[in-house]
Amino acid sequence: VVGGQPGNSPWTVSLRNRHVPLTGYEVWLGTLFQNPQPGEPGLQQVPVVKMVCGPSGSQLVLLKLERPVTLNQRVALICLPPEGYVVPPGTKCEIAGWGETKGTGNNKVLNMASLSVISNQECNIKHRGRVRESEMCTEGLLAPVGACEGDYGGPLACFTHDCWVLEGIIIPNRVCARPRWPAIFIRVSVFTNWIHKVMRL
Amino acid sequence: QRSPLNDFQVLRGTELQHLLHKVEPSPWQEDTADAEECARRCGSLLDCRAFHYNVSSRSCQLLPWTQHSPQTRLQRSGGYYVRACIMDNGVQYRGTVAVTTGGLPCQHWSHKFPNDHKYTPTPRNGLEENFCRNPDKDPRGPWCYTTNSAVRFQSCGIKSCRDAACMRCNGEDYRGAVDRTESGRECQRWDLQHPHPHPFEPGKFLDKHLDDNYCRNPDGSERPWCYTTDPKLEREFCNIPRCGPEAQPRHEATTLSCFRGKGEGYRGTANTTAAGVPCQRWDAQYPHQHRFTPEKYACKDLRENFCRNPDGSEAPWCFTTRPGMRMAFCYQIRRCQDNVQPEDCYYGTGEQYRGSVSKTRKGVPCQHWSTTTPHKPQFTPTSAPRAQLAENFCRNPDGDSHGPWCYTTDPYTPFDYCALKRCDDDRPPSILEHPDQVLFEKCGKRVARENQWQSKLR
Repeated sequence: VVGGQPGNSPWTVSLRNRHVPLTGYEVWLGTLFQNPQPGEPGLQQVPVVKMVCGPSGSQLVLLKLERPVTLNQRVALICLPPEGYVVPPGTKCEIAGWGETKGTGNNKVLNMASLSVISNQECNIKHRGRVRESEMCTEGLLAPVGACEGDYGGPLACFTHDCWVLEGIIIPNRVCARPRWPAIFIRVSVFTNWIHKVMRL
Repeated sequence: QRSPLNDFQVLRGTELQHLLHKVEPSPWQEDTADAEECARRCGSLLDCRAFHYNVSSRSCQLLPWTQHSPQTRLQRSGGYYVRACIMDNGVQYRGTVAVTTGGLPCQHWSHKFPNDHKYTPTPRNGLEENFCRNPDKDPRGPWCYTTNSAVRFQSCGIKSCRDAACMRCNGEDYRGAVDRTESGRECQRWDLQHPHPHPFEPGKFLDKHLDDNYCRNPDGSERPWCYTTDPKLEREFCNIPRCGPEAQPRHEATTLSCFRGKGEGYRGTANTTAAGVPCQRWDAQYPHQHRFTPEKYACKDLRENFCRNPDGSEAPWCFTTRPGMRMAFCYQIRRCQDNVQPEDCYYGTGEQYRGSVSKTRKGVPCQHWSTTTPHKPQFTPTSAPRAQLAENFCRNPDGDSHGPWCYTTDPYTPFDYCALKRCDDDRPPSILEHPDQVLFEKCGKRVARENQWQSKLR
């Protein structure tokens, strides 16, 4: 995350061992450190056992873990939005990740950054109509603030009705944290029913 | 003179594993003369169903289960590995070839007819059955007495491991049996963590075939290597002959404008990272020093500063021109659609689709709605009559916003969307026009950030 601050995001998962086939992937939770020491209290490491591809063009996969994680002060559930929910412009959100800071922060810990949602209509002005309904945007700030390499797949969590909701998924944008340029995320509410369906079926 | 072994099926090189670790089989019984003796002991016990017999330690372990019992698994035995080729003069060869270069069947070593000889099989000298062996260190390699009295003995022509398999490219798909490094050190088994602990567990790298202690290249190195049994040297390259031009290189489906799989076949000219940072040339060592030089990875097409995937990473990548960012992926390159061509189209969410397309977007045939295998359906012709769930046609009984779907005949994929597309003249309602209200129950709570983080800083 460029232009962020160290922070806490108990639903943010770190995907590790991606240089191996899926059978080697692991998720790490419950830590703020990019390289937690073995035995760090609260760290949970769970292998991934299955991957389900999302609807065409969603850039999403659902990962099934080998076993449930333990929810505690460091690991919490985040809400999913109802199907088709559109985050109102101006809603306060935040991104989190252990990715590239471009020297703007401490890249040894989880960094967060606050962003505000803008409508697709407004976003399409700068992106010349290329933003799809299954995507959403946050406003471009004067200073470079946003996600970068290593943050992809991370959350855009928005505070709605007194709860944190997973409204967006970080995807690679043309440029990291480009000043005055809206960032594009996958709109999770377009896939909420699919998520529930995969778990149900 | 019925042998007790007649009651059992012999499976060489395997072992029965019980998946519940708590269940212990009986201990090993040493000094068991042979498998027959072990079979005799098992046969005399009502609860003995199978047994392990270890030829080299001459020990027997009785088992109350078989591979057909629940929670058991038959797997390759780690203690049994046979190399099909020979190192040096093949004195250690223990393969099962039993025919000579002239095509003559070999005579059993325990037989003195038709050719009498001085050798006697023992558990140590490996003179088993009528397999080719080299008890007298013949420089021409393993041989045997033949069953033809006119030809007393003949060589078996077993290939040297060095020549049995050659290496293409950087040897990522070398599957030969060389187990020595270029300095002659023996390789450490991949499924052992000593003398050198390492991350390449065979179970986690199934596609790398990290068999026994053979040289392999699981990490995109320039050629096959192994960890050594020498505690002072962790790993070392192996000398593997390169395949000649006549050996057809495996054709990677190369792509130019998109990438497939991990993008190892991508040969396009994208030369920036997903975040727009220009890539460093592969033949430069500045700002980042690296080992991926074009000459050492000749078949990876490391031209100029194009995004490539020379080491099996998850997508094409490059070293960046930014000193603070060593490498980055080129996710801006589109992933090739490996979907099959849509065969029909639908309107809206496809709830009214009544066509007869019956395969998924990956081309997997759909399961019949009325059957229960391989997946137990939640939507059936009786439970969702209005959806007209006929045969295995694609339908949308639950109003899925992503279109018609079906249960699949792939046991690992319960359901998937179909080889259909939205009709060109379809105008679905936009979700952006009517945002509706939201109510949340539990979830989305977290400890107040400030106090937890401050305590950590302090």
